[in-house]
Amino acid sequence: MVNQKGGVGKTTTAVNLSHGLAQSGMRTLLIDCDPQGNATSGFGLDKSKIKGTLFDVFKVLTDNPDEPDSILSDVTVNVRENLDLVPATLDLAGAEPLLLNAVGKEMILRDALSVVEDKYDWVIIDAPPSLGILTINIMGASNGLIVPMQCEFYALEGLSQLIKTIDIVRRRINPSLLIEMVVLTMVDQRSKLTQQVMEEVHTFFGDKVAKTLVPRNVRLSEAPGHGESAVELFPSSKGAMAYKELTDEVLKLCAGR
Amino acid sequence: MVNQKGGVGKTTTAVNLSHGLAQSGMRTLLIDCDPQGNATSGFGLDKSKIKGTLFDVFKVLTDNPDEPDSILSDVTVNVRENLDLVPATLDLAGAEPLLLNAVGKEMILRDALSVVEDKYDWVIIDAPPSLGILTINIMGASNGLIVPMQCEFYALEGLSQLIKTIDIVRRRINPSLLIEMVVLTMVDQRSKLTQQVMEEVHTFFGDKVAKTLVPRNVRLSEAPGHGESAVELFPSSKGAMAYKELTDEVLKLCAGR
Ligand SMILES: Nc1ncnc2c1ncn2[C@@H]1O[C@H](COP(=O)(O)OP(=O)(O)OP(=O)(O)O)[C@@H](O)[C@H]1O
Ligand SMILES: Nc1ncnc2c1ncn2[C@@H]1O[C@H](COP(=O)(O)OP(=O)(O)OP(=O)(O)O)[C@@H](O)[C@H]1O
Ligand SMILES: [Mg+2]
Ligand SMILES: [Mg+2]
Repeated sequence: MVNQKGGVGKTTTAVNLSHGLAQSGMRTLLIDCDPQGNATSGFGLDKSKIKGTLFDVFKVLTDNPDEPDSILSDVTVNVRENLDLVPATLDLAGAEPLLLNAVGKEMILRDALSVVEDKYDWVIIDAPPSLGILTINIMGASNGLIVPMQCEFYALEGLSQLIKTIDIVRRRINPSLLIEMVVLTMVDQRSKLTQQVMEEVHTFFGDKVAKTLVPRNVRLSEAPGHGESAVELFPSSKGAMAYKELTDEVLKLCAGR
Repeated sequence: MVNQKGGVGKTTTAVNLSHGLAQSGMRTLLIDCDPQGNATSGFGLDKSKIKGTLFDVFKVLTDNPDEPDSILSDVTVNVRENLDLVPATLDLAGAEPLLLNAVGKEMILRDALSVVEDKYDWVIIDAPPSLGILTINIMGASNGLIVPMQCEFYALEGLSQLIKTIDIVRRRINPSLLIEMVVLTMVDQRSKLTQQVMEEVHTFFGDKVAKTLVPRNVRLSEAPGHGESAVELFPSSKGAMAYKELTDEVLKLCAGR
């Protein structure tokens, strides 16, 4: 889930999509790659009791590149049936200075994930609101990107920068990187602004725009307070239904891969 | 305007408060310190035509510390009566690597502002959604911080990290730094979650919480599309009225300083 614009629904989409995939029987790994650690608390983990985080993975792999074997699975926590989580806490903000001098600093996350490829059908990674080294690592490690987007003027502004960054990463680091899907979030169909922005997004991205629209729905913002995803806690809410629909759409898009 | 949580209304508050102050006759400078450059486009500037940006200020002052005299005023643009703007474009993302090796990397913005102190009554700075070196520079250069905040669960999570960072900056860089005001944005008084979060924020911050509540109001998100602030374009909208009220509250709080 990438988008440097803040507050567009990256974490909410990562949490509800990964849980939706797990409920459909897919073995799913969710990686929280944001120092805010919202995806971690979205599943109710108590950050003071967590033994290991994504920061430890970056640290071990930067110091001893031959170690990839066990560090990722050491910090992985099973949170629901078919759903594992690699948590993040504030110490992840320390990854940026740590990585800057490492050889191949953009490939560390890819290195770490190489040992778990057979263990999971899906790996979902939640990004911070920036295009710094953590997001570059995510782009280096991903087959495809999902871009959550609000239908707001400022949200359009950031798209050209996001595309530019993706192009550079594709050219220099990960030749198969592409935007698989743009997901419109907090959609209020009655608003003129929403209609205008939706038109622009369709012109810009064509059929990459998900057919599922995620409406603004208070249940989606209430669920994290209970440490649960909305698809689990409020399954018949409009928000949860939209994320279940999105899960089916994503499964259909990638069927056979 | 600082808060590492994304999408909480930092830019919307920076744009409408700075214009409100200018309309009240205060000589105001708005500095866009976010590589997304939303405050810059919020006043309708065409980024392809901008001659100089905040990045140039950082670059000149990192290379030749004796230069502070003219660089800031060289890039400053007058956008409305009593309101000047230091614009930002994507190149500001290049400030982070540039600053990391500079001596006193946290004081560059303060250096730059030292020459304009007599020219303005108010300087408002819009921060990016992170606690990196740009936000640290803002904290180093500020007398007081305004923290825009949404009444959402994830918004509460980030507060302890923000406070920790402010404490470190106060101890090592800027002894007079403090949170002047917390502004609740996109408030929907009918929602239970909003009430709960508002209670927590009042417990946490006491009377630092602004009495003015900024309601969710579509005019606030429509205005940037026209390159105008809402206080100018939709002066009788609920959103603009709230920001005018906030302007009065801020003026009263700081009267006599
Ligand atoms: N469809 C929705 N309806 C209502 N509220 C939503 C919806 N999606 C997300 N939210 C709420 O909006 C806020 C922003 O969403 P979220 O934190 O998922 O965005 P983000 O892009 O991950 O933010 P950041 O840039 O800070 O990482 C959260 O408080 C969340 O609960
Ligand atoms: N009170 C409000 N009512 C309705 N919409 C609002 C309100 N305040 C802000 N918005 C809209 O919500 C979105 C997020 O606001 P804004 O961009 O100001 O937040 P930010 O904290 O500056 O985000 P970032 O973290 O990306 O810098 C914008 O599209 C803006 O137009
Ligand atoms: Mg997030
Ligand atoms: Mg902003």
